[in-house]
Amino acid sequence: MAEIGKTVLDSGWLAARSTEVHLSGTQLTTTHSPSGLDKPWMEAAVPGTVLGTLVKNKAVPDPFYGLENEAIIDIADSGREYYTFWFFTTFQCKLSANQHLDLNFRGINYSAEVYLNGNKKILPKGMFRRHSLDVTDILHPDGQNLLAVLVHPPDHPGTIPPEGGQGGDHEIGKDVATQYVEGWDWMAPIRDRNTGIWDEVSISITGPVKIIDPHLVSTFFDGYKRVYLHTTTELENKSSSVVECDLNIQVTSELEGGVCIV
Amino acid sequence: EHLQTQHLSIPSGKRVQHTFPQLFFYKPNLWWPNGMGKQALYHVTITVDVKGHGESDSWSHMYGFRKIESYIDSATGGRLFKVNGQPIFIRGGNWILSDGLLRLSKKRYKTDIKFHADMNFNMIRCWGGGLAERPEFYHYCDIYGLLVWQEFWITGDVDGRGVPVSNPNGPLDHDLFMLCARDTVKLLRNHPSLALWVGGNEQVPPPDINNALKDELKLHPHFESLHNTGKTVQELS
Repeated sequence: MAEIGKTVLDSGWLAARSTEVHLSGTQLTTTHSPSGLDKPWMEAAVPGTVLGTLVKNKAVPDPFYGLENEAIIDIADSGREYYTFWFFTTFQCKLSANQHLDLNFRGINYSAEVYLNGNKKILPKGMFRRHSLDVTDILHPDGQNLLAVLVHPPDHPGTIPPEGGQGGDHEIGKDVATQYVEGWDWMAPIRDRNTGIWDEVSISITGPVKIIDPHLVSTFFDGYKRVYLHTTTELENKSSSVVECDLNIQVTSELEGGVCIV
Repeated sequence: EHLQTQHLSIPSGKRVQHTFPQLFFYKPNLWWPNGMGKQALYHVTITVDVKGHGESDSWSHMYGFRKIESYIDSATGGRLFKVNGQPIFIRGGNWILSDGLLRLSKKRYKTDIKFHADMNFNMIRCWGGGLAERPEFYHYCDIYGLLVWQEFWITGDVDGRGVPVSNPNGPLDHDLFMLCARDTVKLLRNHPSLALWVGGNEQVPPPDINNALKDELKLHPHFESLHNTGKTVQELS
């Protein structure tokens, strides 16, 4: 039985500009997966942004040195396609009976299409939202899974006025995304507006029941002598039958020197 | 006494919400901001075992017992903070983000946040034009005792007070803004360092967003019941 828990996917990623890849996501994750660093594919920084990956591969100068940022084409001039990128990786996973697998993205800027073993799923717009896809039914029988993610920039990347200014032409404010990326008095514009898989990617294996977003709240009485911990959690039964389960909560405190009391 | 098991059955394909009976602690070690005491953290683990299958999922989090209150002082118009009933003089720093290209790392967060603690700060304000900071940021604020003032994604310059005046009604999709705000609150709400949610920087969000944020960030009705026992609001975190 595969061990339950989370595995972060933060290595072995490749990236390529979408306009230089003439394959579909289905082909990339079935018959024509990239085999390595053959052009236009390059080593990708995930989590990270398109520009982070381009800087890592020295495909552009480091924007934080001198006036190098001026040498990087801005998305307003290049168009959104220029910074629309494919990200590709593989992962090994073989489930046992009654186990489920979620593919989790903790932050995508700004929207994306996910292809896993030839199956397409959509990650809707919004930079500050998590995405969790139940991919149990589309895993590869032999355990070797191919994952491709096509990431699109914000809808309104805006144009930087010649005089710069706080937030450029403010177009980025039409989206739900970080606003400094059009430049501020302390910061030059970020050329790709931070497009990318900017936060953690993980896969999590569970049994039939999944714990979702517990909420911990404490209440205090009698001058903090009498304290209560209130815990609420969501639970999802992913199986096709009623399940009987035991839900356990345990609180331990670490005393000095690593001694624990339960 | 800090171990509890609840038995429940969940219909197929359903998503349910379950609240444990409250756990009682006598004089627990409290979490204090930098300079006021220790940042005592407890390890909370939740597991679910399914009959005929075994352990199905588990979740854990470092949790600190603390009560944070803040209100506008009528005399000065400034916001006063109290932690565990003790007034605290806020020494805060502005925070935009760790790296302009979002090359975020635990190591960098730990270094940056410990630096703030070493500078004798006790609060970090996350500016609305940056990020809703990440769990790793909050983890080190929990450890080093930095309270966090977290703004949502509205700034005066871009939303209605800049030059040129633009987006007076904020982002185009208010439902998307609220969806992102709700998910962000769920991601960060269990961190003891989280002290204050703020609508935006130098600007009040559009009325529908601002009212929804204020309404949904109120104390959960579950705790209203405690009011009926004559407990004042002072006694709720």
